[in-house]
Amino acid sequence: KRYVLAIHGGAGTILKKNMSDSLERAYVAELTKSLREGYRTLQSGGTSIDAVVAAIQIMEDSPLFNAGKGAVFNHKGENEMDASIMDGKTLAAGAVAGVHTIRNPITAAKAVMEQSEHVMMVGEGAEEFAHSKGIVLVEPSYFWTKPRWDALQKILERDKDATALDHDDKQSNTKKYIDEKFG
Amino acid sequence: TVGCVALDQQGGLAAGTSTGGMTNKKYGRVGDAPIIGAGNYANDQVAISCTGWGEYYIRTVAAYDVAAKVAYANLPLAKAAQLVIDKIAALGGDGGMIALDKDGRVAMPFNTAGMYRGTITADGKVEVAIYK
Repeated sequence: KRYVLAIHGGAGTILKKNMSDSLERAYVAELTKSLREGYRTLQSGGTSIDAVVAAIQIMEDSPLFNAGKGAVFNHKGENEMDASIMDGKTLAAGAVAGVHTIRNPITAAKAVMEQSEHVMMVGEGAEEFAHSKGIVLVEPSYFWTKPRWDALQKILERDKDATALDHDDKQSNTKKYIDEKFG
Repeated sequence: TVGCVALDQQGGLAAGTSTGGMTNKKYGRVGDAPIIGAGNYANDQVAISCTGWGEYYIRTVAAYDVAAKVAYANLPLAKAAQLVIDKIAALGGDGGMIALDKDGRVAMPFNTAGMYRGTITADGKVEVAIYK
């Protein structure tokens, strides 16, 4: 077999006993859609960079995965996203970190790689750059999903109960819930 | 976290990774996903995208380590990727990665109960898996 594309949608405590048939079918459908979109790009003569962006955008647009719509919440209740991309042929690379309004962070990473002399941009600056390059920005509320919000509330509730912990140690308390984010 | 590695008709490899990070993160914490060499890397031999406990992937420079093992030790891709996941596990980290080489070989090791993953071959055959 000669593979031309592989994807992942996160790793973690994913147990069959905790997964409904319909949810499992939804994951399989989205992963398949992502693979086919990347493949279609390659078959039409697109570059590996184009294929990577096409495949990742499908998963960023799906609420099932921890990226784009469906991203988890930080302590402040915000979706705070990161992305990167690298071209193996040229060793060109681009990345964005800590962005809240870029609908598809992978497209912003590609813009950093192709349209700037830099490799990584963070926060508002990255969003300003993305906007200047015509990347689609959205209201932060676009990324809100109930399962992710509920997951944050559950952890905040547990943190509140963990009174023995020093205030600054509370972030490390997330260690035991780390698998809930699926990568 | 989501990721993709691809090989085009001209033999070019690329890797991408995108994430929302970890639930309840504070202080502008950034994981491995946007850090070239840690959660994402590609050269003319291999492309790698990682998912998991980011701090461990940063400390092990995980994605680049796979590429280095292939380039310098001439290890097969699957062996190189597994060694890096094993190193992360030994340090206490967890997660997985996808890796693709210039000859169309793929590796998808992980040390968690599951990893959402999929591949497609040159002739369009799709394979998707979730659990170990």
